[in-house]
Amino acid sequence: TSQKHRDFMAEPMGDKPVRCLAGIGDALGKKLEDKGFDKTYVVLGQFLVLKKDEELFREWLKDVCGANIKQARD
Amino acid sequence: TSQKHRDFMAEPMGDKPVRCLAGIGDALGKKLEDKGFDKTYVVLGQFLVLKKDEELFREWLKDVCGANIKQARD
Amino acid sequence: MEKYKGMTDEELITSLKKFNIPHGPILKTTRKLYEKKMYEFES
Repeated sequence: TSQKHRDFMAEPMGDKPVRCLAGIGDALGKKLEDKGFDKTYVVLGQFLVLKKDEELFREWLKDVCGANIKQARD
Repeated sequence: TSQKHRDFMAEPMGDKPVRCLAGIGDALGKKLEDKGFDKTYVVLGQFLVLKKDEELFREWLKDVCGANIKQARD
Repeated sequence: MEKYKGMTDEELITSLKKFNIPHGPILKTTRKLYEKKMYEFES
């Protein structure tokens, strides 16, 4: 995994902004924020309501902010 | 808090069924399950997607399964 | 796809159940994915 992901995992997510997520840079972060997913815990919530279905979650990420396959997998 | 809630909090929620939540008995549990909220982690997801807004969450719980004020607060 | 867009949440969840498609709740943020899943499944 990337250093960004290791940094993220090193402490509780608390109120971290969505751009702290590995794979989510400024461009994707802005799109997610515009749709209400401004914090990492909201994105976690979406993963949970999708019943932790990784494929469905990646598809959602592609739809909601145009993440490519690598970004979604990260 | 109730014994049910203390029992629930005593260990990771893992894959626990929604009826393990304090305030959610068989009747409310069935309604939640029918709408796809069959596990406690899915309900947590909804709370996070609602940005941890307790009032909004209680509102949602009332709408989705007819929880009364006490049940929603529990 | 239009067929699923017009469905109520209950109708959509009933269709998913009928075809044993694993699913979570139908929410504003999940509905589109399940409409797509139903469409792909039936086509």
